[in-house]
Amino acid sequence: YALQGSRWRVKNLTYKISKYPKRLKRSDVDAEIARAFAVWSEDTDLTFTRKAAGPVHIEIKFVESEHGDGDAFDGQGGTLAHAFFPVFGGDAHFDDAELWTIGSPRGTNLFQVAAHEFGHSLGLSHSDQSSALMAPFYRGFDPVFRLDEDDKAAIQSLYGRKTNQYTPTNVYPPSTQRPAFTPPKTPLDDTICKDSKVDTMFTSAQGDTYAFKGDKYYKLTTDSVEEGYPQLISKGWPGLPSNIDAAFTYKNGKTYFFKGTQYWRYQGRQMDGVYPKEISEGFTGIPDHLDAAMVWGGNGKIYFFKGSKFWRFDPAKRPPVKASYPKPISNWEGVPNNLDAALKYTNGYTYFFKGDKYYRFHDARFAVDSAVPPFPRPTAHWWFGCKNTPSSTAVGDH
Amino acid sequence: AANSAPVSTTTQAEIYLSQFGYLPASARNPASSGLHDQKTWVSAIQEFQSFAGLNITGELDEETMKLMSLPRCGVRDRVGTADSRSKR
Repeated sequence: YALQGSRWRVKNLTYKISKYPKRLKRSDVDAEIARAFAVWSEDTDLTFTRKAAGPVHIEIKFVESEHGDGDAFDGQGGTLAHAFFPVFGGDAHFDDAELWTIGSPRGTNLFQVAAHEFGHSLGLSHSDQSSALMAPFYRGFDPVFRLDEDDKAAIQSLYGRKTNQYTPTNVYPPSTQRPAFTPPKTPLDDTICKDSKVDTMFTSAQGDTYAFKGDKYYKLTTDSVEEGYPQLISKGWPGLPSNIDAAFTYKNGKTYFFKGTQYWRYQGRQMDGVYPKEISEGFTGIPDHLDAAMVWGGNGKIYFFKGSKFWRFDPAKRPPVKASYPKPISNWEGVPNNLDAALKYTNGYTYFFKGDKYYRFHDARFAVDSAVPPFPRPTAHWWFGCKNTPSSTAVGDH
Repeated sequence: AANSAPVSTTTQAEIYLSQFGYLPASARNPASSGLHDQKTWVSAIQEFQSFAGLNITGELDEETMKLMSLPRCGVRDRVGTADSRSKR
């Protein structure tokens, strides 16, 4: 999946259909559009409430050829519809020259195309997974539609997982004004810009990414630090000490923190039982005073790093660490020893952090990725949104 | 759905690749088409083929034009390089 870079800051969104298609009944269109929005509510806390008039987050129109946004439609076939990312307003336009149909293999299925366009309205770009709803090509009518895992991961990386809290949809949010887009800001205190070495980084079960440094933590956006951070770790995770060595979130939704010879387990922000416990008890075969830990996207196993070595831990196996471990970190081509952090990020890539630099790892090639600018790259610029800091470690690139 | 926008010529492919973010916007203007060099053209086709899951030949072959002719969403596949920071 791919993210455009903006998202709504509220999860209770409103919409209105200001221009209906000429060939379908309004009530049928209302129902299909509501169903298309519901696709994105299933796995997140997003809610979509229709309004007859007035300001809304997403405005929907069925128009033909040139319709005022400079991106004219082209008659039947070709471009079916387009939508704007949140930073550009979030509206969705459908080419009314198409033969929009409901529940039929004839023509173009309104529900599927609408659900796709609303993905853009929420901040998703096109995916290169052909089975994804967010793939750019219309695949014809799909009588048994189901949201692809790729799409679920995408929307949850922006709005978090569903927390099953009850959020009545007929309640209008206190303000229905469009949230203004605010450009990324440098962190309130820019110590992290002067010294961007971190203790650890991890992504929570809710899809939020955090950087820990000393007694403080930073919540990250897609390209910088969220407003209002850093905050104290002791406030964010009561009972958790400062100067954490390593952390990761496992597929059971729990986050594990490691420091010295001990570890803590949290469910969200709450300690999940009596901790700390000894690493030797809960993670047999894993050393203490770790450098980094992560769940690798390549196989879902837990990897621990210390000095020039790494261990693979499989909770389902006995023993959980095979006799062939530890192995040299040099197996991970291009990854240095003595890491600070390892992370499987929300875009599915694996990242390693050391000092003020970071490396993106290409899982399929099992080597540090090659890109422009090359890796390692300065963490300050790319993760903390620091200004006036280099975006590349390439010599002379200032 | 009928296709009112089949791609069967290089010029149509240029406009398509520019519309969806594989070539600079200038290529959408027929008067300026053909101004970019061969390397840019081949890499644009390769990028589209890679994104669409086709064999990456760098050539405007029949399979590629067939996919370019499918009905699709009008949003660009490549959303600008300005936010490459988000690709960390």
